[in-house]
Amino acid sequence: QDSSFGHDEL
Amino acid sequence: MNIFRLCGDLSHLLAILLLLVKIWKTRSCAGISGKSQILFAIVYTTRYLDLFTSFVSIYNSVMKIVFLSASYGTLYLMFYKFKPTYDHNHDSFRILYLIVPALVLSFVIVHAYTLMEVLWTYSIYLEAVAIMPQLFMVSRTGEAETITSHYLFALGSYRALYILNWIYRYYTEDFLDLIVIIAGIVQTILYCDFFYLYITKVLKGKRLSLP
Repeated sequence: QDSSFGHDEL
Repeated sequence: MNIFRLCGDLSHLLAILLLLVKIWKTRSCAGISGKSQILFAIVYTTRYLDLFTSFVSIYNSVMKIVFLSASYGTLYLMFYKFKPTYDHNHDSFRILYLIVPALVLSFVIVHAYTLMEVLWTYSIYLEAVAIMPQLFMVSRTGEAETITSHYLFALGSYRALYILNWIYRYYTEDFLDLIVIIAGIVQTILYCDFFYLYITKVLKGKRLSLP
């Protein structure tokens, strides 16, 4: 599972 | 990526570089809150740890590295190279009052209980209030240099532009991340008073001074 939760912004 | 986010990022980048160049050129960090800069360094560090775990794009990675380096570069200039010019008497905001509640909140309201996610959430909450020591300093001294005002305006505009980006993303991608959106709104509201002074004074060529 992607632990970064898919945050694609800065 | 949309135009609002791109402009937001560029505004953010401009703010950070403006501050760095200002301190370097004037050889002074007078009027700048070291405490806000410490908070921003914590924000970037806790948020961009994902440089090592997830890759979004070259653009994202490069910006993260630039933000991190510029932030630590600013701390180096303020607390080492130009330390004698640091106005610590006026920089008296208690940052523990921001650090601790943001930490508690990031354990209470968070998408998932993983280390990276809690740290990311913490960075979002802390960023929302990180400018408070700087605004407090401006209110204590009653004025800000014009270049410092430009810095604050660019830094405040960045999250305001991100709000437009989230509205756009909600309609085009069904993107809805309430944590970042509400924190972003709080962050932008904190700047409103300053925005008003900036538009009514600084843009008319006057120095920003409080009545």
